[in-house]
Amino acid sequence: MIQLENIRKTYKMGEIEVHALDGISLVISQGEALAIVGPSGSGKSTLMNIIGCLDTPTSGNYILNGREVSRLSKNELAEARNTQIGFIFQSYNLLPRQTALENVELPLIYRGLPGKIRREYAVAALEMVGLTGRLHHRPTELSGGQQQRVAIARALVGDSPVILADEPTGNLDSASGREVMNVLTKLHSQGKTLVLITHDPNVAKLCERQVRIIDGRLETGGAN
Amino acid sequence: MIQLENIRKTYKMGEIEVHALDGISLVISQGEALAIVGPSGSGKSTLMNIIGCLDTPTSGNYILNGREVSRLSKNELAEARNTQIGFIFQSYNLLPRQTALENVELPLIYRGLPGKIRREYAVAALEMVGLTGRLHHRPTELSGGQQQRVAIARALVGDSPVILADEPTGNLDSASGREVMNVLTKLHSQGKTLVLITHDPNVAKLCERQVRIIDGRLETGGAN
Ligand SMILES: Nc1ncnc2c1ncn2[C@@H]1O[C@H](COP(=O)(O)OP(=O)(O)OP(=O)(O)O)[C@@H](O)[C@H]1O
Ligand SMILES: Nc1ncnc2c1ncn2[C@@H]1O[C@H](COP(=O)(O)OP(=O)(O)OP(=O)(O)O)[C@@H](O)[C@H]1O
Ligand SMILES: [Mg+2]
Ligand SMILES: [Mg+2]
Repeated sequence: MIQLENIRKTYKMGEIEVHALDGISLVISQGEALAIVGPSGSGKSTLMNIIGCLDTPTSGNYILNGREVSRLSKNELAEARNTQIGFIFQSYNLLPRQTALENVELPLIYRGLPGKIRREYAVAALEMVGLTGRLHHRPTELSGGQQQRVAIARALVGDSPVILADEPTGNLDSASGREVMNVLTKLHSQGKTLVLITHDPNVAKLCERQVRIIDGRLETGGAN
Repeated sequence: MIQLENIRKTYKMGEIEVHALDGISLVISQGEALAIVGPSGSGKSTLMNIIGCLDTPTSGNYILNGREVSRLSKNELAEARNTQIGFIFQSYNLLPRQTALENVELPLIYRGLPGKIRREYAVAALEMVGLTGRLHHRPTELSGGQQQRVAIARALVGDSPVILADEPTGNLDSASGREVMNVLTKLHSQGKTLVLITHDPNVAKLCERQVRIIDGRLETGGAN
């Protein structure tokens, strides 16, 4: 259960204040599939980074599974990120000197799984996104859409209950995009919570609920 | 005029050979708008990098405006890249420590334009893509779609006769995407050559001609 209350995120740039998030309140229930849409620059990734415990709000409350995130210790936060949340980043954030396989194994290293098991799970995750032939390529030896799919495999390998996907199909042709959405919707049907930022209306409509962000605020005129 | 004859690009990875381009022949006339489509990993960006003189083929000929590119000197190649071709990269390639404005001014520095004129042109290019309010933000202070639009502005500021656009709308909502395509189609109607890689069928159909790449080859069964 994800509960955001009056979340603000403000950046100071000299004299100017950028209100990236301007008072967002939102509840996401366990097992829900929510699409977040809105114009470029409206605050979607900023909101996702707060939900994923990678960024802190300037003000407001974030209650994750009953606990106020701002009061968690560094270790508890890291624990939440590693075991509770699988994050697909808009710009992938792959380690440039590691292969696709090594990048996908990374979340399992944090959990202390032995090498043989890690490799097995990572190979399976890369197979789910059609990258069986690219296991030992580094990011610079992969196409844009292949890098995106490595980022997706890495977010899924840990079997986390919550999946946060920031534009997961932006660099994929429609066939690869459909394959990825089949994987995500199948995981959702198994009970995972899916929060999905997308600019593609065909992807958004696969979610049971949609919210729109404009200028850092949720658009009203629809149940949020 | 862009003339590619039997272009191959092969990567050696230990024992394995990856045939990223497997014999591509293609002519693109001055003033044409060509869309390049095809699955993720099929070779589109690799082809674009060769057309943009950023990469060399393993074999085959590339004749640009009547001159064989492999016989050009380093200086002549740099000249071609800076004055003939505006390139919008799939992963933007922005300088991380420079602001949006400084990134867009960069092609004009190579041409020796004075600071005041450079700034004027760069501001105008950023205005064309709706970024007037973000001139002094660095890439990490911009959203994904805003970074993409800085990359677009930088490719257009030099008024080059050829525009190469690799997935220019992948991270943009439909409204911003339409604005960008309006800019590109207007430049094409003024006589520029436009080569556009896209996964979006709505974007592809704005071009007068389409080719499809599959496994490093042009699909036949249509005039290429
Ligand atoms: N570090 C920062 N400093 C100043 N402004 C910032 C910073 N990071 C983001 N912003 C601004 O906050 C706003 C929201 O950014 P965000 O990345 O959340 O947008 P978005 O909705 O994900 O956009 P897109 O669809 O283009 O990815 C943008 O206008 C951006 O310029
Ligand atoms: N340096 C490299 N070493 C080995 N293989 C490479 C290298 N660079 C690219 N490749 C491979 O070449 C193929 C073509 O890559 P390319 O980037 O041209 O694809 P693309 O059509 O642009 O894909 P996308 O739509 O995902 O961007 C891919 O299968 C990729 O894995
Ligand atoms: Mg974003
Ligand atoms: Mg590509």
